Amino acid sequence: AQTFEEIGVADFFYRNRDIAGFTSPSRAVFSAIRELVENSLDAAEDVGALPDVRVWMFKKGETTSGVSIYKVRVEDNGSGVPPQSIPSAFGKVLFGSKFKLRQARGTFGLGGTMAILYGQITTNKPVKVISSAGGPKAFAYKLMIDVERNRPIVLSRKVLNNGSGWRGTIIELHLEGDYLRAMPKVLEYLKQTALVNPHANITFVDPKGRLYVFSKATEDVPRPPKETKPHPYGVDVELLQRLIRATNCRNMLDFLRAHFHRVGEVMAKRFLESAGLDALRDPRSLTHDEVVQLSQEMKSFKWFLPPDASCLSPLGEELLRAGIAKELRPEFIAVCQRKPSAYSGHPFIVECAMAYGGDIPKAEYFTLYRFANRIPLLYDEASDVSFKVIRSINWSRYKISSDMPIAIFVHICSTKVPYKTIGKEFIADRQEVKREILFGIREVARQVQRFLSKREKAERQRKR
Amino acid sequence: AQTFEEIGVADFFYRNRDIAGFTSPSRAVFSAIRELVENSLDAAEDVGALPDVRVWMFKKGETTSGVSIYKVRVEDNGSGVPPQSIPSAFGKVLFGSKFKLRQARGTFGLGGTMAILYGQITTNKPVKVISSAGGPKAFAYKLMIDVERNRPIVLSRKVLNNGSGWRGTIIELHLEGDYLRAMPKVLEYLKQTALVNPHANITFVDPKGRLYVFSKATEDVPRPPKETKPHPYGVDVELLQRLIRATNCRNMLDFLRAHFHRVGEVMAKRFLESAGLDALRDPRSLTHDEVVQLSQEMKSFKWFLPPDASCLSPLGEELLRAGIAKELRPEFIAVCQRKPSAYSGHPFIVECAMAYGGDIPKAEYFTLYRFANRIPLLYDEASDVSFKVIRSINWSRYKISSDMPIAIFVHICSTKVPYKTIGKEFIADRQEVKREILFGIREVARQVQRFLSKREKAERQRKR
Ligand SMILES: Nc1ncnc2c1ncn2[C@@H]1O[C@H](COP(=O)(O)OP(=O)(O)OP(=O)(O)O)[C@@H](O)[C@H]1O
Ligand SMILES: Nc1ncnc2c1ncn2[C@@H]1O[C@H](COP(=O)(O)OP(=O)(O)OP(=O)(O)O)[C@@H](O)[C@H]1O
Ligand SMILES: [Mg+2]
Ligand SMILES: [Mg+2]
Repeated sequence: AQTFEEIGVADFFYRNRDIAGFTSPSRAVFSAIRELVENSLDAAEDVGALPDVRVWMFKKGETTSGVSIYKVRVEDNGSGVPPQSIPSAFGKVLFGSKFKLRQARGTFGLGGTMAILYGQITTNKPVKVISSAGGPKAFAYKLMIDVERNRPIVLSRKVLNNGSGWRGTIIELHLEGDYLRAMPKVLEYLKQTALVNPHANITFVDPKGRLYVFSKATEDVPRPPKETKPHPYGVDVELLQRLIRATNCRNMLDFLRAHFHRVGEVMAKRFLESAGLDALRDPRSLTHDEVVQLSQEMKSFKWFLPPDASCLSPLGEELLRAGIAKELRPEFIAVCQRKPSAYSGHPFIVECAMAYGGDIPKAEYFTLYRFANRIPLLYDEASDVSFKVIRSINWSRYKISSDMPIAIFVHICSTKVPYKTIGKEFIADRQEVKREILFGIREVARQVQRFLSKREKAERQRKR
Repeated sequence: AQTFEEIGVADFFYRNRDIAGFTSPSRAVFSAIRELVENSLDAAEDVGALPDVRVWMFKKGETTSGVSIYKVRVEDNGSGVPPQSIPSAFGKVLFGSKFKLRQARGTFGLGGTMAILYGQITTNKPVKVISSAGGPKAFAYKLMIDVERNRPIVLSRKVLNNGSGWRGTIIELHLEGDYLRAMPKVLEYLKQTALVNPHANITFVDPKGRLYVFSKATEDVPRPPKETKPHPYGVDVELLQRLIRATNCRNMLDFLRAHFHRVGEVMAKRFLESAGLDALRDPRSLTHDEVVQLSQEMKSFKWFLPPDASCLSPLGEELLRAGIAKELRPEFIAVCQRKPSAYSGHPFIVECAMAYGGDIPKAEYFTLYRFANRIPLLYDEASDVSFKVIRSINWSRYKISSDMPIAIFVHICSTKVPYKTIGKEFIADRQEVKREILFGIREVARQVQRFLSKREKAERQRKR
């Protein structure tokens, strides 16, 4: 007969490492560095600091079967983590500070913890975390993860004098890895991260002691993204029930104005009228079926204003142009920032660019650079929504052929990037996102077409 | 300042629907049917029955914004679920009976529950489950999921007289969906499921009342897969610690023989000698560092026997050939079953086939059919390890060109299929798996090459 069991969530990710991007020793090196660097960038932006992220990798030995063991150390000047939250932040899966509706690189609450988990199951060494919020004290922890119960095991905790008022976090972990195979992807990742984060200083010392420096190109800190409320178009029954359970509002008018994005008094009244709901009704008195009806009415009410994207922090055309120029030195760059749109109530902005010539190689097909919330996506390109859009375009209409030296950039920023995988390899093809990418790429394709025909004309005139 | 929160695992999958394959109303229809059908097939095989799975979809209405609401009903003749386990099996994520090292379609403990969760958040209707193990009673539950706490909410529970001794499970759920867009994929899924499960009867009635019948082609039930123990090459420190905590063995010799696959007395002694560990030592007395050393020594000991694959249940060359012949009526079929191999201690077998002509269309590239543990994989083909292998092959060596009417089949069966995504869209590229697929495809490519050159020769002789 069958035996039934329940497993914990950390145990789930321990058993299914491929899911979180830890398929092999080389992928593990990439994923570990990436997760830690993204946490550091988020932490620096949280306090409005120009990020200074330093990564070291030291070779520490080899296993008896010849796989290398590395120590990875990442140090940042971010917000630091409050001491009482350090054990859970690094020793518990689905614990974190990014579960809000706000644009950030982190979103799942498990990336950094997965890197620590992988390190622990391959080397059985604890992670070392040192963190301070800038006060007189800094806190140093040695932690392991209780995988079956998904909770931190604190091996040691020390309080240090922080005379210099240093603020930030240092993480040190050991893991089995294959740096040689991972190296090209790691360096490409850091290079592309620097491209879309020109305000950040990133340095990397690899196991051979080679230093790679990606220094900041600007002193301007990007406008920090703001937290937003859910938009009426993104509600479902579960969300409504949670809001009703937690609300202090005692009538529907206040409830709609207080909890939803861009719903003011006038709009709330208009909606309640059209839905046939009494404005003075206590939200907690709604029946099950009324909640379902409310959810459907909110989704279909035509007059709600689209989500405003002031809560988002896109790259901006100037920065995108500057980053591409620096990295690829192309002859021509076309850039386009689409107007804000939304899927399931989540606002998003798509930014596209197309570059021609310079250091861009001629290849069988265009070179595609994908980014989401200022992080580069380097794997599984063919499943990504951007790739599918590019493949669907008839390029001969723009007198562009796929073997030209052309690079295409797509960046999407949102309060919730619709990743298809836990390892953030690629983005799911949501209709609304697909449409915006298509319009963005068509716009830059037209600009490149104009550039090419001007060039051709000039070429022809020169020949006469 | 940051606010830290912890979310539950059901809440995690509620917030990240794209991850589990519920990206859009049309994808949701596909995913829901697929998850329920796979559970039914697993349940029938658990009791050695010839599966009889019936699927109905009824249109139940429309939301105010015009999205259709469907009722999905799936009935099977499987094992049934013990009444005390029904609420958790269908109302709790990461609860199930497939967490063992045994080949099955299910592996994560969340597929069916996710379909129920998606139905609940879009329609707020409970799921109905009726199940019996064949005894005098059947049990009917109405359930919902408490998303925040990841536990079932039992709305009603009835005990029914089961006079006819019926055995099986019936699931009824409502969900928002788009059957029109989903239809081609749903029908393709059922067709390909029938192809690799020729012992199963599958019927489907769609919302328009059209009946689709995929009747069984054989009465033979495949050899049921057996549960196996972990193989020494797949250990890590976490696994060893769990085994040591739970073991009744009081010396290392017994410990190795009792808990590991294909480790007998002689082998255990040889290993312990080479690792320098005392055979009489109590496993519970090992220190932290000794456990790490033991894990590394086990991974690198060259003389352990490879995992034996008697625990697996591959399709078999005959069945694969018969299934392809029935569906595509090709002129020629080459089939190859590779010898068992292993990755991370999990045994797997790769089966390949290549078919030429008949109903196979000429296209820009080969048609690829992918299967894992007897389920078809229909999405994100370009990220799958099989696709990458096929793209890496120089086909001109086999005088085959990609625009020929050729279909390639790859099936992998294992105690743990290395899926890359929770939605089981595609398989991660583990080195060992990649190698076996490459050798399998090369073998069938050679056979097709021989067939084509014979055909050509015959053609030429006829012309003279
Ligand atoms: N370098 C850091 N500085 C400050 N806080 C950090 C740092 N690293 C991690 N944290 C805190 O620990 C939490 C957990 O990190 P983790 O990477 O596991 O999840 P996440 O970043 O929230 O989401 P994701 O899984 O998408 O990465 C974060 O939410 C953050 O609050
Ligand atoms: N039709 C069925 N007959 C018998 N048992 C079932 C049926 N459907 C589900 N179950 C039981 O409920 C459990 C949970 O099912 P669920 O689909 O959520 O996870 P799973 O099948 O174990 O894994 P996966 O996430 O890979 O599908 C199963 O493990 C099985 O024990
Ligand atoms: Mg993170
Ligand atoms: Mg299942």
